[in-house]
Amino acid sequence: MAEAEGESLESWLNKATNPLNRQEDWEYIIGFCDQINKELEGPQIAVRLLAHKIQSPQEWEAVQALTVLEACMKNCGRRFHNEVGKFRFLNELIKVVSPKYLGDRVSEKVKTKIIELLYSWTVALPDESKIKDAYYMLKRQGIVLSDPVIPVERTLIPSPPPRPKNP
Amino acid sequence: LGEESEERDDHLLPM
Repeated sequence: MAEAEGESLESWLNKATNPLNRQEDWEYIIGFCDQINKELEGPQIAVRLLAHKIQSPQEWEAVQALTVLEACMKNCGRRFHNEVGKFRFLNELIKVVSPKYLGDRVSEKVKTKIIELLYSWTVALPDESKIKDAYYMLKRQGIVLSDPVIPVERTLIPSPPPRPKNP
Repeated sequence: LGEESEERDDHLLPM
């Protein structure tokens, strides 16, 4: 696809989170993930761009950005996990769910998805201690009342065992 | 050194 040559992280993310998308567009989501893996500073730049989109006043743009974030956590490896596991990025998620910051203006759908993601990472990435600190702070503040139930297929497991075809 | 100072500057949002 010659058209994809020269695409930047920003242009991939703009396409992947375009509010005019009728559904999540996995070609652009995976294009963004691949671009992160190609660039030396990919993860650092990507989390900054993602934080901005996640704070969008347009619900659909924010929801798509969270899907992109989830896909990056699955496809971009430890370099990306390390960036997400910094308070610099986690604080941007906290702002969205906290009523002291943007929480009162953000839809429940976006807030629920952020809390689900944070919780799933505390389980899947126990070494990223700042993610736990952030999640338990939200619990102490009463912003998270109980741990969400995460469907097995949405948990962050690097290589889930294949299902038997004909048991 | 760069990483260490980044670590020191990385704080949880005050609530």
